[in-house]
Amino acid sequence: KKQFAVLGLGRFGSKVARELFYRGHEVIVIDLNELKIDTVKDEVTHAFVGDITNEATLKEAGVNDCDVAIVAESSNIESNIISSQLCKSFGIKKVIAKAQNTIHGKILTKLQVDQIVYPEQDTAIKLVNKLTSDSILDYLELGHHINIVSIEAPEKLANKTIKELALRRRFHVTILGIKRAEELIFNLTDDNMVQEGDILIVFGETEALKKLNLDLS
Amino acid sequence: KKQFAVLGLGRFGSKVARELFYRGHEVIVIDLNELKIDTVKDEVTHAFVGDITNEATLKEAGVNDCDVAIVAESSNIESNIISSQLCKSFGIKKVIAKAQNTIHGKILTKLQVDQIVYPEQDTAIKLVNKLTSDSILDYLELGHHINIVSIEAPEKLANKTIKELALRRRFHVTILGIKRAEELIFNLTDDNMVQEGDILIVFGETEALKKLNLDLS
Ligand SMILES: Nc1ncnc2c1ncn2[C@@H]1O[C@H](COP(=O)(O)OP(=O)(O)OP(=O)(O)O)[C@@H](O)[C@H]1O
Ligand SMILES: Nc1ncnc2c1ncn2[C@@H]1O[C@H](COP(=O)(O)OP(=O)(O)OP(=O)(O)O)[C@@H](O)[C@H]1O
Repeated sequence: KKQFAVLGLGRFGSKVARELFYRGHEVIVIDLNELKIDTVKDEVTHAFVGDITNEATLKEAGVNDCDVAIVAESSNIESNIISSQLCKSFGIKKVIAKAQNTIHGKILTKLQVDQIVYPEQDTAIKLVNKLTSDSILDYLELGHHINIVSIEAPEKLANKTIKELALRRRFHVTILGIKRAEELIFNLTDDNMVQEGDILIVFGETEALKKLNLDLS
Repeated sequence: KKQFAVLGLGRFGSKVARELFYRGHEVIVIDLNELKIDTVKDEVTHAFVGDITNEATLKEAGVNDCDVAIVAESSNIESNIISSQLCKSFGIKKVIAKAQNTIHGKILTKLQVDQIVYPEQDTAIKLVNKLTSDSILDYLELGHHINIVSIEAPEKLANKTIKELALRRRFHVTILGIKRAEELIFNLTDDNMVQEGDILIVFGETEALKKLNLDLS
């Protein structure tokens, strides 16, 4: 089991810490706010009131012995950078930091932080993707420009067979399966008929899926 | 083309606004901070300095005519709730709000906000998933507890055939395909052999995939 350190208990840090602990991992957390530490201490292994930019504090808390450190404080860029640098200097195998913006992120990259997280920006992109392509419910990126998406079948496809849809010929995409109610049908034949409310699981190149999506909406 | 309103220009709101505009949509933004409005005005359709809890301000900005309103201010729960309620009262088809925590989210649900976003918490879960299951690279949720995941094939699977892997019998999961270099192989036979570096695209129930993942790591 790995040992994790979470530095800073904002919404992101708190959630990371609690979730890791809930999944059976050892989690050490540090925050300046006594009230936050008090609230979280039963939901993590050890919780310390302290400054994440203080090297002695990090050592006393055992952060230097952790396998993974997550620098979750991000409003104070200076503290985040100093704390990240200290974690790297301890030789922690994986240092992850939440960045406030791309400039902050670039600085962290220069410090060789192993992974940089942009929760607000990433979620924004995910929301915009969803808002600007109504039919696509979810997607899995398999490689550059190759995806599996789940697309809501619009009314005009209802009561058409897989053969009649001719998705491969018309759009160069492959239908892998149909999700109907909570059932998944993966062994499709040409005669399977699409019903209203069906969700089609389609595989193809990004451009091809875009054309399909446009045609369906 | 749809009309969008983004209320509050934190990291999440700013990104949503810019991205929507970049994709060719009309975006109206409102924020109290003059400097932020000044910085963003060339990257959106209209930018107004104003209070998102002020009904007259929202009407003057044309928010009531929008198809989608995103209440992106979330540190001040009261402002977020009032603004969300005003947007719902305008009859805006889709009102999306960023919530600070689940209690805030429950209140928004009672106001019948159409979608509630938790960027920090969702990204935290995504990070923890990645940290606690090295093999799973990406996943698509198809329904309650049913997923497609891409899993890195560890050394011990190299040079075994699909038949020898017997994933269906051993774990009740189905291998849909193999991603090798940037190639995707979807028409697998029992004799296909897994190579080192292959990424397996596997379908199955969450619990079954967990067992497979444990066995592989
Ligand atoms: N130098 C420091 N040492 C320890 N804790 C700190 C330090 N600076 C800030 N914190 C703590 O970090 C926490 C919040 O971090 P931050 O300001 O990034 O919050 P946030 O931006 O609201 O985060 P999130 O978006 O994840 O909710 C607070 O609990 C605060 O007490
Ligand atoms: N009543 C209001 N009317 C208009 N703008 C507001 C109002 N209250 C706050 N804002 C603006 O909302 C913006 C920030 O929102 P918020 O406090 O949610 O930021 P944040 O939590 O840092 O967001 P993010 O996590 O997305 O970065 C600020 O630009 C602020 O000026």
